Amino acid sequence: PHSRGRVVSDKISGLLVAPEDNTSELNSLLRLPKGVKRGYALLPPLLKVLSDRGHQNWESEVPRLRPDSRALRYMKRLYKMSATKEGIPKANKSHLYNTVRLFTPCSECKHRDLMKGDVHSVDLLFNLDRVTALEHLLKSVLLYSFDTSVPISSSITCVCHLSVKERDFSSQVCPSISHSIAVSLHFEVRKRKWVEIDVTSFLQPLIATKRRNIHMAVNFTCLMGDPQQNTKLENPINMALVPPSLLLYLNDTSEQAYHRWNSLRHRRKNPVRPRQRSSLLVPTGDKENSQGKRASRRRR
Amino acid sequence: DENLKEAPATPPYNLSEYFKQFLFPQNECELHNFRLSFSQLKWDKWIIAPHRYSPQYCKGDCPRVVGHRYGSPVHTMVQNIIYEKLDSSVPKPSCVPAEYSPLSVLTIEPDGSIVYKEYEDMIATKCTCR
Repeated sequence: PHSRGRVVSDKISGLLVAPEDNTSELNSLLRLPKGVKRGYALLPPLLKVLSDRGHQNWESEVPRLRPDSRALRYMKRLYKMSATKEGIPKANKSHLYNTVRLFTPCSECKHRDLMKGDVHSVDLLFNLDRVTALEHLLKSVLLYSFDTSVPISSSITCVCHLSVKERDFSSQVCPSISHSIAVSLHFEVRKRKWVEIDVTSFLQPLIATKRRNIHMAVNFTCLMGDPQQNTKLENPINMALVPPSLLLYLNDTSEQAYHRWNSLRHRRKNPVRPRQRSSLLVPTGDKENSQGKRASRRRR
Repeated sequence: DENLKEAPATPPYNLSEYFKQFLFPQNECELHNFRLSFSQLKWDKWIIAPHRYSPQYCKGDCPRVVGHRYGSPVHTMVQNIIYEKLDSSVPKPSCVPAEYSPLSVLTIEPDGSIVYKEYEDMIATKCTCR
């Protein structure tokens, strides 16, 4: 049983999670030989997850949030840019990530600021339970989608104030602000449905410490006009902003994830080996001789 | 001779094809196509993309002299000799995948978050005898 446990590939991807009607079928595949508790302990962790989840019925699990349709549209577009129709990852050297996770905020308490105009600030809580220990952060982005049906002049300027809230468990007061940044953006909405705000350096310390919940306050103000042409930034746009999603570009270092650099290295390891020129092996004393030979060979 | 008598008079240029059938088994070990759609498995509720997936598979008999054709190690021929001459309970070499390519998958997680993932070794691209 021990060696048989080794034969089972540990490369079965997380893909083979049991949906509702294949549970029995998948279970029979994953069912361990009778009384092989020891064997179970030897199975790669992934197979344990599969055989456990094999008992859960996809539908009967706790009701889950349906993904936001805008977020789904964005991820489908990201998929089309990253893989072919058949699902083969494109050999795009610029993208080192092999995992991209999009989280929509669990809860947000929207409160309009009393200031003039539409200062849109929300409290957002992102739950990052799905990020595994082997997934390392490469880049994180707040993703705003604009409702472009609203007639807006071509260019607008937005300022985004971000602050992360630490829940101070010692005292009952509301969470304190641990650190904040302000990001100013200028862009043309007509051409863009999405605005990405890079918050990598801002969130890096939290995600590096495997923080499960990230609580942040986002204050996002957009005004008409272009500061470069020093047109007076006036009459803030009354724009319905959808709470942003959090996008994490990750490098999954687990075995079943695809590692581009690995395949590149693999190709480098077995190149079509160039034929060794004999002259390289000639000791230096005969250098002139070999050069003479080489010249005559080249002439030939 | 019987074969030649029975065999139709083949034009000379087809001779190599004709003799090939004696050199290698009819259903030689090779890569076979297989396409599935996640809707057949009823997984399309949580696997958004790709819609179709071609894992392919390897099937066929391994010829006795597998060396250069399949990149098989010498052990494969030793195993074949053991099977033929010493102990037929030792299995003949099997036709298995030798190389794979990755697959990108877009799925919805139980918590409603969406994940794009690239998995290693999801599509067989080459077969070998081992």
